[in-house]
Amino acid sequence: NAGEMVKQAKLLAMATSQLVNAIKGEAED
Amino acid sequence: MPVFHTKTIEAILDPVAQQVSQLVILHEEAQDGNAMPDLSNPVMAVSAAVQNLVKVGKDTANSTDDKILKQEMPPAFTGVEESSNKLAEAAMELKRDPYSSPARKKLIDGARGILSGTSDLLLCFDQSEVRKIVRVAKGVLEYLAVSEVVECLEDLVTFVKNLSPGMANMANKVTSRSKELTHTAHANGLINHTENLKRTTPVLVSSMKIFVTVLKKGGAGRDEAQQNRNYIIGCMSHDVNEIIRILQLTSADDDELS
Repeated sequence: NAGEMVKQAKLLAMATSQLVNAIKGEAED
Repeated sequence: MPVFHTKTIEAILDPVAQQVSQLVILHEEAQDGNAMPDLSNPVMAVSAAVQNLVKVGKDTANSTDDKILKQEMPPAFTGVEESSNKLAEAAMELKRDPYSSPARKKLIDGARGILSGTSDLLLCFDQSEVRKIVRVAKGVLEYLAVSEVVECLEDLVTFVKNLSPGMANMANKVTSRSKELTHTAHANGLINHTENLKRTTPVLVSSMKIFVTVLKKGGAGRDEAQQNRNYIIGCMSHDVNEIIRILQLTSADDDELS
């Protein structure tokens, strides 16, 4: 389960990163 | 910027934490005044990832024997789920009004909440792993106390046969743990106390052998031999107790290790 928790946390971090980029992309335009 | 307790957690969350910090700065400097694009897709991706993480977390909480982990995980689930809901609400509000300031604030709060909630969840799990190492260390501590009842060579052989694998197991686990910590003082503390134990284990065996030999030869010098052995047990017990204490520290406890 440790490996699966870390994997899902990484996927969430990636999704959050893409969301933040989408928000920032607008802000930096 | 948050301080992450382990290198695994840091590697996962630090890049996002930096991005969120930049976002907060942009928001505070009011540089995010343009119309917000439709965020439905990235917000849905976050929501799906949160659901997957929570599902794995719940499976873990259901299958573990660790009562503390069972207790501590649900609030962390709530934290990430509420933040995910906040992001969804913000995205809907921004779809209606792409300039909405409260919705932008909600977005940032949601992103921060995802970050801290994921950190809390990983930390809960990490602390459960720490408790497993602590159990091994407490086993060594209990076994060290047994050394005081060893009075013959046969018992000494049995004692050493049992102590050696227990001590090696603990040393391996503690050394691996020290490599995982981001806090250098905590990591060094674990390494130093483990090295002390590796050095003093043969000294303990030697002192026990002297004590057993003294008894066999009639008992002259018994008190000195016993005091010497007990002193070494005391030193080793101190090292194991310090390992247990340091293992349980988090990065927030910087001042604890003086």
